[in-house]
Amino acid sequence: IIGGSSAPADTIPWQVLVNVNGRGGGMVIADRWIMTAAHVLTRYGDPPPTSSVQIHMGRTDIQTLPTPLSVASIHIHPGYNNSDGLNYNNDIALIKLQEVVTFRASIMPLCLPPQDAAYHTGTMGMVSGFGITDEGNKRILTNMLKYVHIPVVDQQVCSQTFAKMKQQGNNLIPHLTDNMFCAGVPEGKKDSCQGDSGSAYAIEENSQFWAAGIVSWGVECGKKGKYGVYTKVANYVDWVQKTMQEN
Amino acid sequence: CWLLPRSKPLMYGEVQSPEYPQPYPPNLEQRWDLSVPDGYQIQLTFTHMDIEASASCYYDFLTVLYGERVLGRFCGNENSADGHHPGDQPILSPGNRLTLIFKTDNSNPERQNNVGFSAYYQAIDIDECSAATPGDSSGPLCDQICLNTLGSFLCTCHHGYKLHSDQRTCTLSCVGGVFNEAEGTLFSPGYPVSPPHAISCQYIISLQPGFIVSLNFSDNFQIESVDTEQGPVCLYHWLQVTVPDRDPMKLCGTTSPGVIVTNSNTVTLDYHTDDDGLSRGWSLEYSTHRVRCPLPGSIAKGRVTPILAAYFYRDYIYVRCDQGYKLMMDGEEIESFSTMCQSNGHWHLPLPECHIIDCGKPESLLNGKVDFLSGSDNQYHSVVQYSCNEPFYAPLGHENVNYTCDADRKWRSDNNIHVLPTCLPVCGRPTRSLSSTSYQR
Repeated sequence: IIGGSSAPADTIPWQVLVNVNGRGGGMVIADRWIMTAAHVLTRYGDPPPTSSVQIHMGRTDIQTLPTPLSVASIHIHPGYNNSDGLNYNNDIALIKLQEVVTFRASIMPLCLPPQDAAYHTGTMGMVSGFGITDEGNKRILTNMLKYVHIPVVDQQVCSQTFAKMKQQGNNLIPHLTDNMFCAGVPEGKKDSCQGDSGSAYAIEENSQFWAAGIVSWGVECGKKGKYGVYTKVANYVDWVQKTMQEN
Repeated sequence: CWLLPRSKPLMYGEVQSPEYPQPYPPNLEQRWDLSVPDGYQIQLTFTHMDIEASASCYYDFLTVLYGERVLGRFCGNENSADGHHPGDQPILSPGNRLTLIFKTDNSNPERQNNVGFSAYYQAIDIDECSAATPGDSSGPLCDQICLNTLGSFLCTCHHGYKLHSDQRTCTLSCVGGVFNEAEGTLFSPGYPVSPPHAISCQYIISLQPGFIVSLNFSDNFQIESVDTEQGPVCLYHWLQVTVPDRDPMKLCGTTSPGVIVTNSNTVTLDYHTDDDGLSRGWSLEYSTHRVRCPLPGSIAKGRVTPILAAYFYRDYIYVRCDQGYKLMMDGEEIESFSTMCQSNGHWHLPLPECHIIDCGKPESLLNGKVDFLSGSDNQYHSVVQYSCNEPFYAPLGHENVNYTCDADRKWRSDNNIHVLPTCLPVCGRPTRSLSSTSYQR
């Protein structure tokens, strides 16, 4: 998280640390289910064996993590195919835990988007994670859970931003689809970053947070005029519920 | 001529004039000899009679005879002015035989219209005990007791006598009489007339256990007693009343003992007289009643049925507990209870107790808890409340649910549901707010 703050205990109780040969994030959505980005699990190709996925939750300091929770199954969205590294469409996955988690102050699910979920430009959301953060001018990998509040960015503005990058000769930029939305500030310095992937971009509404987005991708972190791209969870509520019911 | 086997007399039959219902022929003399079994008499009833009417039934007539005795001579019809019609009244023969003779002359001016007669007969049992035997003036049929039977009668004797071989007279014999009816009458031989001297009779009243015999002597009581310095004693004549496990009681004198409640189901009466003296004897009516059991009392949180003023042998009582209570006996729960008053005057089972039921420990609720609101030990009418572990779980329906221990030993909600509530996870509401940790703007 760039430009954020350390999260005190129990303030982001849905935060999950997903470790598959590298740090990623996730969010608790039910007592046996974690939602994350598909690319967190398929970073090195096919989905990893469940035994190699480490799940931690309920802590804000990675140095005090307890025994990881066992994974029962992994469910990558069937539409996710990022073989060229530039296609983050349908970047969403579910992890089923072997054991039920009992919720408490430090572990609580994040709500799925309401039926009338709207992503209005300027709506503030909160993104969190254990990813790269900034310390002065340096980028460091923090062990503390960080968060930052950033607004939803107009989809057209965001799209133009990436189009401009392509015009400047940077062709290796992923495609922005309707299953994604952007969040951030034009002046930069507030953003999610590597290691935050899979974590939640949560919007608070009526004192209740819901999962608006999943940290997916971006070009650099916290740079001026560049925004982070998030999987638009509202587009996947049916798939999420169906997957949980069938499994 | 062949000797025909003697046929068994009929119990009923029909007699009609020749060619009935066609007119009868002239110059006729026909005879019917009817008979029924011994001990019965014949009742003859005419269904129709139409014989030439004449004064004194001179020309054509039907004569009904019992032996030589004419029971009736009939002619005419229901409407004729002359003649003698039997009407609707049946003719009853004194014995088991009856003869009918139908005679017609050779001149019959209205021949075409006289069809004769039709009658039926049936055997009627003779009550030999109440009717004097025909032609017998030798006195009663039986010495003491006469019992009518179909077609016959039986003689029997009072206790103390036995039937002589002639099957009619009774001779003194009064040992070994056993009475096992619930009530009856006993009296000394010949009572109230003085019996022969030197008799020794025994009467045993014996009923099954559970019944108590009471003796009720009539006022007319006279057994010779002997006056001594110590008062009258039953020295030569006595009636001894013996009840098991108790001293025998000798009775004599002229004062009736009245009612004696023996408290026993078996009583032996021994009546003794010697060669001298005068005892007219005694009579008594005995009755029985059932042994009484003590009142069962009441039961806390239960009731005994039926409620009676007194309970006797073979009476049953039942115990039911109030709603929410269970029957307990010797520390064990029983499904139902009944007990019977025994022949010894005791209930065959002691009364049980009614203990309050319990519903057992209420089932635990996943991600919730259960608290007692009232009552204790999970007993009937205890109330518990299920609640979810808030703020992380909330009840489906958003309200905590109270469950009450019901009479069927199940915890039930106010909506009569005994399924546990469900605690649903609460999402997106951290207990600690980020905004509360920083006031910078």
